Amino acid sequence: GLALERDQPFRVPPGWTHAGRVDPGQPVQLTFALRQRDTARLARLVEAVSDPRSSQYGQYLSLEQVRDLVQPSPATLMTVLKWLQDHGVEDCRTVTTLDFLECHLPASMAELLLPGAEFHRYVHGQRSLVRSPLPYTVPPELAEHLDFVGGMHRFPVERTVSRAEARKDVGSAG
Amino acid sequence: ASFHLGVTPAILRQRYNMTGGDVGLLPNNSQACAQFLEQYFHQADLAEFMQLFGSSFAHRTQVDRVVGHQGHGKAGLEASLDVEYIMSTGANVSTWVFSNAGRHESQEPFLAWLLLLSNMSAVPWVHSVSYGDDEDSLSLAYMERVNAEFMKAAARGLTVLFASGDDGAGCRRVHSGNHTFRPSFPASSPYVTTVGGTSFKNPFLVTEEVTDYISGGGFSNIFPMPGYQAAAVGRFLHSASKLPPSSYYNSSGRAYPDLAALSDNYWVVTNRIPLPWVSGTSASTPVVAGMVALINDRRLQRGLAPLGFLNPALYQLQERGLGAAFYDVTQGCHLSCLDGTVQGQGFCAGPAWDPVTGWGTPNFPSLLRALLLP
Repeated sequence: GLALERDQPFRVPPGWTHAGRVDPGQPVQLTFALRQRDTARLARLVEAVSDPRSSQYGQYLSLEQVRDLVQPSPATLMTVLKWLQDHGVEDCRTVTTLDFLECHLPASMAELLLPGAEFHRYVHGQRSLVRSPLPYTVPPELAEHLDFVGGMHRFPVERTVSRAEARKDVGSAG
Repeated sequence: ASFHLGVTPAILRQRYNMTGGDVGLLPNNSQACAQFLEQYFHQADLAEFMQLFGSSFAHRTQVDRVVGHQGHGKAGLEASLDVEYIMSTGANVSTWVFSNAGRHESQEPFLAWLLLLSNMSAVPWVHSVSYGDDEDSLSLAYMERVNAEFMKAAARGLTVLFASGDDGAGCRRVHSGNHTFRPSFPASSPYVTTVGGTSFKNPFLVTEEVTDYISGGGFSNIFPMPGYQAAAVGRFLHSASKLPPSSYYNSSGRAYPDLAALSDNYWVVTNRIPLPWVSGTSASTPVVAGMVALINDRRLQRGLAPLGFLNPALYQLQERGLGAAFYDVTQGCHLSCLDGTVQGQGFCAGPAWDPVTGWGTPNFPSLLRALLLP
């Protein structure tokens, strides 16, 4: 297979600990980012509607018009759906723009679908996440139809605002 | 200059010249902030915040719509901050909160938010997001696709504002053992408007602003510099009195932030307790978002389209002689690598655009006038 995100580092953020491999029946939710059509045209359109000097300034598109522009080609939709069906993945839903598929499937099925992936659990206090520390691949014929698969490697970013005490420490160190 | 004991809505509105009349009037205008993980706000905190700090302007005390799950646990400081300050500058504008806790163990909360945008035909015109990750921690395929999602939002006329981050220029050691700066994504996307941070020069007076040394900024290693900012950034690179060594950054990349607002010493009510000294570009971003929502309100009243993706218009203001729309921040530098070469200093603010505070902070009436021009 081909790795779609060969350059995606797998980093377990501080505070998270490995809690072992998940059961084969553990449900996982994967987000398939289907290759969009005509992003170059989308870029030109964004430039036109956002530039006050353009005659098209402010002539925005509805979500449905955006869908008509970016929705994946029939070949992409057919190839990805057939691939999922062939692996028994049926619990999927799409979005209005048709360029994402969100699917629920057991971890064992996901590991067969995405060779190389291995689902493990990571915990941080009361929170628990399932991720694959190993890169996933897709069959070569799928690579041109998928941008990436979400829910595999990235951990959510902790967002923290600082309070004054912490900032003084940083200032002193600086 | 007025004395104060920290940034409150009244102080922000005073500094940015917002009058009591600068509040939302249209029922069909709205603004939003996005929360990730288990970050919840409490309506009661918002009500208390407005009771304490909102007496000088017409405002709402309720978030009108929560998209996603709002837990019943303790309120998060970040969520409280977002809601309280977007509703202080974007006063009286209907406000939504997108709450993406990542409830499923294998969900990516940020991706879940993007999917919501791609699935809802009616969403607020303005979105404030205080979220970011190091570019080098993300795959190219992921960043390029997320960038395309921002293009989709821009095509629909949505304004998406991201905090520039709280680590200055950032720092990382590359394979050679040398240091380079560390850009943050999505702040570095060419299709979002990125907000940096400032502090009052005198922390207890409403005076001119200087850079907040934590304000994120720099140049993307992934996305090339978009045409709309090439002239402004080129001028900075040619005229800056002192620049870090060129090996620390990619001078041909998308440069950020685009503008800034106060990011230091805020008051926030969370879990019914007023807390002082809250800081970060997480504070400046909803402040700017609220102002953009107010400008949309006025544009919609005049039958004009909402501002949409703001950057092309923003970078043209100076060329159109409308530079007074911003208070130019020209003093101070932000953080970077603690090494012998740069000694903790990243970029420094200067006249016009710079990679610490962008164009500067909004002078609301001038910015409104400039952006009301058809």
